[in-house]
Amino acid sequence: STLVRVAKSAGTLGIAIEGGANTRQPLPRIVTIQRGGSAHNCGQLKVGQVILEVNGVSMRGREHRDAARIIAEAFKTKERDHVDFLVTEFNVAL
Amino acid sequence: VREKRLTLPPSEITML
Repeated sequence: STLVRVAKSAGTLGIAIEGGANTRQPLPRIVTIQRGGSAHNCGQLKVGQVILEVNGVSMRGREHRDAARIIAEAFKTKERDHVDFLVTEFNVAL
Repeated sequence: VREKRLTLPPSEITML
């Protein structure tokens, strides 16, 4: 797995995710990266990567909306000027 | 395991 630090360089994070607990994709997976968003500017996140942790918070066992809320809040908070993603290329189960 | 996973629903997609 890889730790990717995304600086909040644009007004949006600019990723779409699918998956979460109790779906076919048990951990959130990046399905889109929008041009001009912070994630795109960072250059290290890629479509297909599975998100294991966000700012050290595990995505394991979290349903889709919970995972999405955690990512949205991590981007929104003014406590940090970046969001740390632990990602993997592999679709790890549980 | 494979058959069980196929019975799970697809996920919605959220833009962040």
